[in-house]
Amino acid sequence: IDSEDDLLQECISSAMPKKK
Amino acid sequence: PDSPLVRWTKSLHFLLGDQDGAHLFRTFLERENCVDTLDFWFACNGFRQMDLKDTKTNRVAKVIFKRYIENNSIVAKQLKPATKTFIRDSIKKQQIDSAMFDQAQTEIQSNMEENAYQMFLTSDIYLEYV
Repeated sequence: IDSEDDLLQECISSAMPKKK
Repeated sequence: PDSPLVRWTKSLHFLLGDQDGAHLFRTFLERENCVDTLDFWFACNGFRQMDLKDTKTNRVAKVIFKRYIENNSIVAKQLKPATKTFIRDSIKKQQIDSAMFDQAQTEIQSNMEENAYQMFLTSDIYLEYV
């Protein structure tokens, strides 16, 4: 099971802009 | 077309949509001790894209609530009491919805546009980068 930190980080990262 | 740097000055939306812009703004907010507001803003966007059928989505909603809203963090301080109550009730009743953080995100974004974003555009970090 992912830790809370991992879950949150994954959620934040998924919304970050990607390199063009 | 405008360079990314020019676009950053046009709106917070453009700044946060650019990888370098978002990174630099994050560095600025870390220095100002309010990076949680930006992390929360991105977490709201990430949450909105999650699949409601995935059990992970429920857990993420709880983590966002616990980290940013339930405590006395800078995000919690900038939110209206009614907004926090709405999210608390949604979690309690297990009414997880893609839009459940939308109002909170809007309030944080307005605050960022009026304050941190304006400060960023006149900050050393931004001017040195330019």
